[in-house]
Amino acid sequence: QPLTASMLAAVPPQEQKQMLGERLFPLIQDMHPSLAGKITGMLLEMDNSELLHMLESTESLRSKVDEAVAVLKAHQA
Amino acid sequence: GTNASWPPEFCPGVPWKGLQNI
Repeated sequence: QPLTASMLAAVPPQEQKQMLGERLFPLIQDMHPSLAGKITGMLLEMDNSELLHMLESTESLRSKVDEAVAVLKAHQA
Repeated sequence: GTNASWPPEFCPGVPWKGLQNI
């Protein structure tokens, strides 16, 4: 079942990020298998409302993943 | 920050430790 804002509101902040990460990771892994852990870590720094939106919208997720990859590669260079 | 350990890595099934100050 889809993750909702009310489900998140029922658990502590740290657990909210855990729930979001568990949902986002497999989607990101499909796009970037080798960087999925790092990308998920970066995206979890965003607001939960944005993360929920990314779970609902592949387009939105893909765009943020692309941004994260660019930042990650620049950082690693 | 821009240190070597950034960004914190998420691993499924492992408790997330990336954001300690939320």
